[in-house]
Amino acid sequence: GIDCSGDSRMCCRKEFFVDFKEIGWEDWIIQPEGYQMNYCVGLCPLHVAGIPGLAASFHTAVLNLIKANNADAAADSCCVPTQRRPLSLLYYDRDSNIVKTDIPDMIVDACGCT
Amino acid sequence: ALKGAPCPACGLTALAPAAQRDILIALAKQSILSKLRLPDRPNITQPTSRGALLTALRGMRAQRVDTAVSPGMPRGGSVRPGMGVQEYEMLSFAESGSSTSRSTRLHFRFTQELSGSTEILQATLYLFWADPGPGTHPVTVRLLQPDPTGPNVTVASETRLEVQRAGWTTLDVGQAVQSLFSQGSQRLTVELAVAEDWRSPRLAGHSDSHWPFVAAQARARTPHRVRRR
Repeated sequence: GIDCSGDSRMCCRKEFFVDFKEIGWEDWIIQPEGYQMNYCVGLCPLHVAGIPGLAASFHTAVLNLIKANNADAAADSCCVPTQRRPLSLLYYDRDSNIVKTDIPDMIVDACGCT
Repeated sequence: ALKGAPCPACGLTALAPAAQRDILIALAKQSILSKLRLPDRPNITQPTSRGALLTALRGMRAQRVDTAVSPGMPRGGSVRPGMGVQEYEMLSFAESGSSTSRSTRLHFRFTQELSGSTEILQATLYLFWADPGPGTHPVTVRLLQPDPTGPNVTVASETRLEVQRAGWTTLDVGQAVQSLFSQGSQRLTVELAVAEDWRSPRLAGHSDSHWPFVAAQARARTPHRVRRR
């Protein structure tokens, strides 16, 4: 996947860190200190549909399908997460118990075009 | 898109950076609270002392190692996250209940979010005895749970301990906590009763890092997630 830089317009991963202290959540979330809430943004013109983030052979397969089925008719390609990992939290619940859990698929590591 | 120019992908004009930041932070809050099934951020009335927290976390880690070593312990199979199941580890510190010269009651509350569709994989009660004095002291540990038909409590289980020296004692309370959850109740009461003239069981003080706690591992079923390919 590609990380967004400067004024890149193609599909890429934008980093965004939410600091729990800044939003006043540091009293109930013990660990970690923040949440890396990355997201995918940018264009997916047809000639890059299925680019890395997915298997290169998938990219070729998509291109062949587009050629075979009249490019105009092809649906849009979207910039989506292709690799994600869990967010591990240690926090106080409403009874002041301490809970540790891993929330799956919360952090985007890579983006790609469908 | 550059500020003011329409976004090439959706045609909307780009948001000012400050507005975009506020929206992203609101999204992050909403996403975390919904995944933890919390209606709003909890208000912490009595944060646990750092000492008690570190002691309990060490206990939890030791318990996990034991589980890993002794396969006989009840342990759910490893489940891949994202399969509509979320695993939790929880520390519930005791609240002081009523006590007499011969008995002490402790209350443990379990979070509303976890009751219902939750399977308790393991739950262990940790009790620390301070200076019990010479000899062996029998202590009866009763697990009480609310009687679903009325205001009383029923004895879910009774265990007899022989306290000989200061230190931690652990007790498996998995069954009792599971039956609490299946009844939709969230409060476990532990009664410690001593015989003879031994003064009421000398548990460490609340501010001390040896305050009693229950360490539990639970698995909650989350609404099935559709994974689009």
